[in-house]
Amino acid sequence: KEKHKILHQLLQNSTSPVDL
Amino acid sequence: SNGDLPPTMPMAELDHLAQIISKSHLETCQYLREELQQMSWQSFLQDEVDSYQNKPQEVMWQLCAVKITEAIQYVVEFAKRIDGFMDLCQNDQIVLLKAGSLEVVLLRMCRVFDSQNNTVFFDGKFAGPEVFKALGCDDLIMAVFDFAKSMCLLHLSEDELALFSAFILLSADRSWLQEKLQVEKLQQKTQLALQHVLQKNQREDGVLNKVLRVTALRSLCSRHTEKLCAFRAVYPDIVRTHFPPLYKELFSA
Repeated sequence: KEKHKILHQLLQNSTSPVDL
Repeated sequence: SNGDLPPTMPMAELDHLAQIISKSHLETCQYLREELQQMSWQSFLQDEVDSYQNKPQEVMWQLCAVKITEAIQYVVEFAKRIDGFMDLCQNDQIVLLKAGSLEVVLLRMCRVFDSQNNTVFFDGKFAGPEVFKALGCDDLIMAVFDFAKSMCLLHLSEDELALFSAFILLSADRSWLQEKLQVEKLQQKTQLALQHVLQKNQREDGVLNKVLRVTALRSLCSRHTEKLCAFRAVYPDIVRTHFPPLYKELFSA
């Protein structure tokens, strides 16, 4: 999980570049 | 082969799936076609091209890594909105994105590519291959431009591109998948929806061509990884300290 921290975060996040 | 596909899927379900994926694609495509058309006359001037060409290799690499990472964030969002993707186990979500996100960025490139001028939208304007000279990867850049040009020749509609992108992202033959069967089912459904849309658009003869492009996509992505490895061997600190964390997670691990 540590190895793909950012990907995990992006997958969990409800906000996205689309909403920003 | 279509031998393994489920025999039928109700037409309404295919339409529904196509609509959802098409909507997800449009919501996450980074640039609308209308926006791009308005900017299509904005090519880089010669002194701007010179300025890109005179950048140190590592600065240009960093700039491109940032741009690729931005595009990939939109692809991650696209994946999240594909029906069934978030129901896959987290390992498989990561495996599919690690293997497929750059492939989708390359597919999407045909939307931001001007075939007539052989330019691509990059850093605010349309850039020819010469803009990327400082990267020291002329062969890869040429191959990427050729791929974009060949994709443009297919004149895919947004819904066709959306379904093809989802089909690529849901490739069930990626290494390290834990629930391969589930991915396979999703990919098969997407393939059926793609065939359905192509038939509706009276373009069924193009399916084979598009599927053949999978090989070209994979080869471009592995060439990108090779170039990154070579670059990192010379500039390990630049990659470690200046490249976007997401880019490193995807390509440098």
